[in-house]
Amino acid sequence: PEAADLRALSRHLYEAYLKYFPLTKAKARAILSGKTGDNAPFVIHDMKSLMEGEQFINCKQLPNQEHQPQTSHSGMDAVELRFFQSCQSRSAEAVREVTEFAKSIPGFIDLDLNDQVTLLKYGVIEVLIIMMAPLMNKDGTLISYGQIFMTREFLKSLRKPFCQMMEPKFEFSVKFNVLELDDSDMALFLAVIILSGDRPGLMNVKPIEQLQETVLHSLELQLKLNHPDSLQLFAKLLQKMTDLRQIVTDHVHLIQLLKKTEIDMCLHPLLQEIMKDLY
Amino acid sequence: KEKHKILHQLLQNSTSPVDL
Repeated sequence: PEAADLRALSRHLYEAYLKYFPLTKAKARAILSGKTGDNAPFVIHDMKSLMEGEQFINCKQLPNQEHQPQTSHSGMDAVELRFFQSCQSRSAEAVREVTEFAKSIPGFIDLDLNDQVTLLKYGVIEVLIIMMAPLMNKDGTLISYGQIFMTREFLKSLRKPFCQMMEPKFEFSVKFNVLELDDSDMALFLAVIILSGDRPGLMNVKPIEQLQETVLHSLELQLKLNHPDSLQLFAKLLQKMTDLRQIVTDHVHLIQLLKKTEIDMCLHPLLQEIMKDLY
Repeated sequence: KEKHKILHQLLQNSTSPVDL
């Protein structure tokens, strides 16, 4: 394809990204570096601040979500579970956002519907983990649309296995952030991940690979223009996709372990659907 | 198809919010 077409594709995906993802990297980095003035995030660093912040999270929940009754889990042990349920609600909403983004990739909705489902099932957790990176630094992560900053130490202090959930994402994110991608680069990279022709059970691989190839060309050109001094950035970025698959596999195993050990835990139906028979 | 009911819905219902 001509360079002009590749640039148009890049602009289109960036616009879709801005439309469907409410917290951009630009905004997240401004919050993390304290450039938002009075709107500094609420910091959760211990159980006391979690309980204070929890009310804040619950107030901001989306209208069509059921509220978890506060009395159903009581005591300190239940704090983790309650927090985990909030994370699930946000993740389900994020899956919806990623689906809308996927549908905006030219040619995606013309693919076989079952293949679209397969691409989302296998791609969405990878996309969500990549999207966490801009929200993170070595000390913690923004949650709740950037209104809260939760410290890494606090997440590590939760009881097992909750304390094991985020640490691999921090390790990945800190390394990923060294690449210094911006939102327009991210949009293309997310599309490349979604259009992976090697997902198990795909019926018609060819058109998916053709779409991915075009987006890959667009990404390569974008990185050359946007990061002229960053050598081998395209290759380095593609290598991240291997690490990502391992993180997702470990994450899914951890959730499956949680399902067995936490009798009070209910997995969100959409997330259950995605994780069932996945790796 | 039943196994991925919500994903199918998300893909087919344009932008109308599916009951998550």
